[in-house]
Amino acid sequence: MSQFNLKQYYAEQ
Amino acid sequence: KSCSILVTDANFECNEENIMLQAMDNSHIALVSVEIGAPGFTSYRCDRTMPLGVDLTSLTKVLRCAKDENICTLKAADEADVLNLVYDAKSAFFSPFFFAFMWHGRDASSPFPPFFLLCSALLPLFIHLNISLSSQTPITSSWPETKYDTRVTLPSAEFTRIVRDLSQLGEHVRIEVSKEVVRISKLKAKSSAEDEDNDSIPTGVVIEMNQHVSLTFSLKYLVNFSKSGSLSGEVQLLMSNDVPLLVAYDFTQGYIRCYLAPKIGD
Repeated sequence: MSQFNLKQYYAEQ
Repeated sequence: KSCSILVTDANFECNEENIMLQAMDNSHIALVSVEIGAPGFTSYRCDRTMPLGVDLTSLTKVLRCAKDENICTLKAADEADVLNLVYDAKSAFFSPFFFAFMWHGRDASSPFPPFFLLCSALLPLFIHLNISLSSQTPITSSWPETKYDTRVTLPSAEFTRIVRDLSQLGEHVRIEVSKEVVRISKLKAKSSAEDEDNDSIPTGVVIEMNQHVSLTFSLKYLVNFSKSGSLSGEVQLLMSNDVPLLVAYDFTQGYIRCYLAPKIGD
């Protein structure tokens, strides 16, 4: 399993 | 104290209405957001909006000096580089902290010198502690309001117990929410083929959902989040597939909300 990256996620939003 | 487990330093943003903090952990897996409204304080004054960059590890150490009955006053002057904490002892008794200071090195055969007499009069009233303020860059990026597919409300003590117990058995946990059941399953570190289900439907659980959700998270972070359980009798878990989990503890005049990135893939 890999880890979702929060910083990247919110940046893309 | 709860935040310091996740982030080592952060900015307390102060304005006339509240104190807020937002910070992401170094690994970009968890984000914590705290708000305490002005009415939540016995007295509150903010003449100018300002960030207080604080080393949370140090702050936690200083807060350990306080007893439950102490009133803690936080003060920062304009242009100051220190946060001043004053503990006002409500009771007339000396705290252990004062005793340690006053009795250290005392010669039992001699009377207290004037200095100690002065301290004995003043110390029961106040302890002053200063913490240097850092100029950390505030996290100004905000995230969009997320519409979650499910919301599970349960007693915070139950949530704390579940994640703490499961953390003894594995590193990850899968949370599945269907119409009538919340299933919190331990995942083995190497294989998910032999999941060991745990009874996870304590009394007082409310499930609101639009869509079945199944997400996997690191238990270590959930255990850290659950340290905020003493702030609120209930905790809310808000989830949508492929979206960060929101663990929300709301209290009378504020909240602490923790966001956790899910694991991806099987």
